[in-house]
Amino acid sequence: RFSQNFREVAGRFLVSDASTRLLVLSMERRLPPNSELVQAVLRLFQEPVPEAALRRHERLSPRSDLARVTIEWLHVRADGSNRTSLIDSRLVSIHESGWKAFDVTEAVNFWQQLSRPQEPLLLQVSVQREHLGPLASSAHRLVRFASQGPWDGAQDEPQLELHTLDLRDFGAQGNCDPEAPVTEGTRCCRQEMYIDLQGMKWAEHWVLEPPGFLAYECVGTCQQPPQALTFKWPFLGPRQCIASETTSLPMIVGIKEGGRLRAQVVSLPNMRVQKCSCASDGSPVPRRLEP
Amino acid sequence: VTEEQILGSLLQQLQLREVPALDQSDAEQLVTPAHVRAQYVALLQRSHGARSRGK
Repeated sequence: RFSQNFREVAGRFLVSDASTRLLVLSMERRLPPNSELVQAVLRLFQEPVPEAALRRHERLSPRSDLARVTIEWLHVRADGSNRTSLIDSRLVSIHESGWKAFDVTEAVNFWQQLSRPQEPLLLQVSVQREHLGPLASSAHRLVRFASQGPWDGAQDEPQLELHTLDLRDFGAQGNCDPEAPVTEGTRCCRQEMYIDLQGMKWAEHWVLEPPGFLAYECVGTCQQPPQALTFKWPFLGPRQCIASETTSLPMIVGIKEGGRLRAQVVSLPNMRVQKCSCASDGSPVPRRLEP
Repeated sequence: VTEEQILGSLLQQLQLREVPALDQSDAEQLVTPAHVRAQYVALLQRSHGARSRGK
């Protein structure tokens, strides 16, 4: 505004009037110890829209009967500031009612990374217009979800389903028993494997330290979930024994620069296995919680 | 971890295309200074403690 060079451009606020509710879910003792979370499903009960309101909506804005429901994880930091992460979002119709499912596995993963089990899981549920713009309908105003009541156990209050696998059955064991040979039936474990660098031709005169190192490897097999579970989780492939944590290998090597030779330290990432685990192909790799 | 993986990773870290041609006399005249050894030991200790993300 007031510039000699630019023509004034006035903007207009679009009223977003999203309705946002905060769900507070106690998580204490919900996840069994030594278990792997496969999926977390939030189920919200969408209440039927009264007939009269439906008819009035059809008259006023017949364009669309959809609204967008978005689930965000709310992280209240120690300094009191808030941060949200988008977890799931889908369209619902005002002509439908009943249970609506949202995949909130990632929110539970974030909550687990906080390592504060007594803190509740906070989920922000927003109902917004199907899309932005002057032509968007106002169907979202008719979407209502049954909320957490003051008393527990009301039939239609939000439900959080946690689907886990017991790692005592489906997980790995720590290190392999050096006395026992590895066979078909050996459960996934970490086995010692020594790498002799001095035995490698290319390392001669070049690698000064170490002469060799324990790299370890993951061997053995993992128990597969029963048929019924694989049917329930079609996105998961077979469970495999993999290196779930690795660490780097520092070395001292000789470097020739300008005809002179000097010793230098270099670190090779992911060279040694720290931990073996059973994991399924296709299971989402949890996003790491940013500080 | 295979021999090729170790060599590939080392060349990549040093941004070399091939193994440098060093001979016995090079190796014999090379002395590792104390500060380089200290750096190596510190990294070694840290790598035993640190946990990185696997595959």
